[in-house]
Amino acid sequence: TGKQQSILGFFSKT
Amino acid sequence: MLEARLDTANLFKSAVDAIKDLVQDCNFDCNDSGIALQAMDNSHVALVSMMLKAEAFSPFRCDRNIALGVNLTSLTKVLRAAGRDDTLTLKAEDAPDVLNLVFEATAQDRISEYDLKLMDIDQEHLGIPDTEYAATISMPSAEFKRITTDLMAMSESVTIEATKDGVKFSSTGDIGNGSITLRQHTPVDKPNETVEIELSEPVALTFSLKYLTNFCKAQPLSNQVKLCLSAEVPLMVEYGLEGGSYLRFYLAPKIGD
Repeated sequence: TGKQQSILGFFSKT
Repeated sequence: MLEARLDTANLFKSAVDAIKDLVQDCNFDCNDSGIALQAMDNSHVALVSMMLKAEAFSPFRCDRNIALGVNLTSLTKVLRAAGRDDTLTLKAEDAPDVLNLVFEATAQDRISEYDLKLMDIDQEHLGIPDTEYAATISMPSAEFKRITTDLMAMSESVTIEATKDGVKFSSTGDIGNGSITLRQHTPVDKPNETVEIELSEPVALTFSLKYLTNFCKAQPLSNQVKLCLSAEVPLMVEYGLEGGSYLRFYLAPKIGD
């Protein structure tokens, strides 16, 4: 059912 | 210093209860606009973003930025001592070692007071980009909980597909497959049962049910939940609270193979 992505791949550290 | 009073402890109890299994140690960031919290789960798959606006409290006072580093398991232990209808007052000094919590049951003239030790938490803040979502689904929060629980019995993942015809939740597992489709539904007399689908383009994404069922612990906070989806970006699940306060969860999708 697909590979679990990380939230860090979408939201950048500020 | 911080001083923030809630008419009923219920809101804070339920909010902490909803996130305590997802995140353990986090900062409550207090300033004059309210109390905010942002934290990722350990595996960096989900993000919690909570905003309790100053207007939710009466009175609310916070002169400068204060970060309250809290262990949520410990906070839960203290909050268990608060009655749902007690008033709750949070107090902290400017550079606090402890968070002071006072629960008052006015009818019984009973006052309980706790100091919770705080910790230094070096927290990474993530910038959440403003997103024009392809689909926004508003639905009863109890329905969302039922769907995630039911499909969890079939599979560890769910595909959420929004089209002009409705929103379809489907799962395929070892024992077979299952799906639930909801169509737009706006009963005049029962606004809490409304299902609303705003769609700019059809979208289908797959998510882990383990996380979604976890988010559903926020169900007591709001009768309605909002799901916002766009292709290949995290799902946003929002429980709206009174006066623009909110509890939001972001969940990274499962993509490809």
